[in-house]
Amino acid sequence: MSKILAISNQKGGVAKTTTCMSLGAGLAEMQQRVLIVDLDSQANLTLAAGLDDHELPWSVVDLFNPGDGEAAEAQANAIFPTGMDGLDILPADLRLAALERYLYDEPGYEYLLDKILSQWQTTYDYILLDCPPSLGAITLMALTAAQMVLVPVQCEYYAARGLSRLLDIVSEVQKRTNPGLKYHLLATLYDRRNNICRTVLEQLQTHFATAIFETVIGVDTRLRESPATGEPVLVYAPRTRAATQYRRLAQEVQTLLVD
Amino acid sequence: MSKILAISNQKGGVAKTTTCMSLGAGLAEMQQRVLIVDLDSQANLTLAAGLDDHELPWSVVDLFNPGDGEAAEAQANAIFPTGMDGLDILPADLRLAALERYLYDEPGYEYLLDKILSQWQTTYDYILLDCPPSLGAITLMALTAAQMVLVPVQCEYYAARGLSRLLDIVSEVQKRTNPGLKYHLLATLYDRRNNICRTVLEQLQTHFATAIFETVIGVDTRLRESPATGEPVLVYAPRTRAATQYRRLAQEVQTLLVD
Ligand SMILES: Nc1ncnc2c1ncn2[C@@H]1O[C@H](COP(=O)(O)OP(=O)(O)OP(=O)(O)O)[C@@H](O)[C@H]1O
Ligand SMILES: Nc1ncnc2c1ncn2[C@@H]1O[C@H](COP(=O)(O)OP(=O)(O)OP(=O)(O)O)[C@@H](O)[C@H]1O
Ligand SMILES: [Mg+2]
Ligand SMILES: [Mg+2]
Repeated sequence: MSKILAISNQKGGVAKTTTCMSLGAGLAEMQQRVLIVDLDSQANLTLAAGLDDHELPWSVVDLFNPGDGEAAEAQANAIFPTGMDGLDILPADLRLAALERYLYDEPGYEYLLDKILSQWQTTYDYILLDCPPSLGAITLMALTAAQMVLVPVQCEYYAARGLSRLLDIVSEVQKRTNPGLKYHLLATLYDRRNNICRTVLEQLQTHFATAIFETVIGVDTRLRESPATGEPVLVYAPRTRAATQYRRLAQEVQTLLVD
Repeated sequence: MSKILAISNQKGGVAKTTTCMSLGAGLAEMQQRVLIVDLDSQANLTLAAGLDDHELPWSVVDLFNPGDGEAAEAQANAIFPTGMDGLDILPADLRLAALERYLYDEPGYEYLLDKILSQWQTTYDYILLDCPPSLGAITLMALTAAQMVLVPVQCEYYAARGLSRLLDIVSEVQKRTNPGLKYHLLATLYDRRNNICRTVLEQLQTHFATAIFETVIGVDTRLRESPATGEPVLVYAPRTRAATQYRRLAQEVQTLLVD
């Protein structure tokens, strides 16, 4: 059974995509078979994996409303290798934005992604879902399919306020469509020279003591550079601080999600 | 007639809210009467202006589907002062997310915001619209109401790729609902020590030569701190580099939008 992890926060630019890519690579380095799924119509994860979202013959969208003959074909072809062994990607394209609007009219749409991913339950040890910066139908599907939601939180003023909103949604999902959903915060873009950062981190560690990763991801310009190379930072710059931190995170995730 | 400026980019965390607040303050300092409008259900602009989105009796949402008696009351009460002379705010609250879903079923919804704002056309010289990190119905309304869209762009790999998508939407809006819409890019979170930043900025300045502001907003930790004070950085730390840069931007905007 794959362990499914959603990576979500409606606050923009907090390193959701960077975490999905880097954590995926960290788990693959530990010989885990990993699928990363791009659920954002911006297709940043697809880009970071070296693919071109304008040129793809298939994407995650084709799995949602396949015509009869297409279902089998889409499922067989929508997964692509990344430059790294053990790390595959189910990419996104523009059509994802239109899909979200059509989902609202489908009763029970929350379970659609879980059904689609179930066909790869024995192929992958981990499936990581990169969510868009919103709390719409796409994110609700991801939260319904996941055992855990990893919430990247930048240590800044807005971030702490936005959390209560996201955690309200998580408890909605626990009540309605996924009682087993857990959440865990990850402090990202941490700059130890900045007072606000230090204060917010301390508040988060006190307030969420049992639901926050010990690993803190510091600011590291290598993480800004790696998307342009189409490689995860663990491959592009394996000995930098960020690569080490994401390896440590991968170990924490493995311990936390053990059966 | 108010000049209406939308501040939009679907990429998250590129300083849309920070620019709306700081540019608004810069224009107010030049004796312009300015209204900033929070169109993001995260309500970060509302927070940055020192208001609490959970406690507000009225917000922008009440202007969209007022019950009969409420319309006049909402319009009379939904605008709040900020701590700065000449700068008012029309705040957001959570209900904005649900509003977006209901708009899709309303034919001609794109024009609703323009109609609502027209009642303040002679009250304010400038109306600045802070958009959410998405290209849904709320952003389409803002682009339909605006004379210009200011696109904050962080000098990073994903940002340059996301631009073509946003500019496609802008040309859609120009064809369908707002032929006079112009756009102008603003480089934000610029870090001159970072190679990627320098390269992306040069590419943007070459590629968009006539549609990019000369002012570049550098990374400045004062901008991270000011939201917690409920004051614009021009008030909180008036002599920092960021405050000076946003004042220069306000002058460029005035020149560009002159009748
Ligand atoms: N630890 C870090 N240090 C420095 N830069 C980082 C770090 N993590 C991410 N970044 C950079 O910050 C920017 C935002 O990260 P990213 O795009 O992963 O965030 P996101 O939450 O996925 O954004 P969106 O809300 O648009 O989906 C990117 O340019 C990325 O390269
Ligand atoms: N020039 C700057 N220097 C340093 N920090 C900045 C600068 N501009 C903005 N910030 C900080 O970066 C973070 C993101 O900015 P902001 O929230 O304004 O972006 P946004 O585009 O509105 O995000 P969202 O997509 O979530 O609406 C905030 O913590 C803000 O304080
Ligand atoms: Mg992302
Ligand atoms: Mg914002």
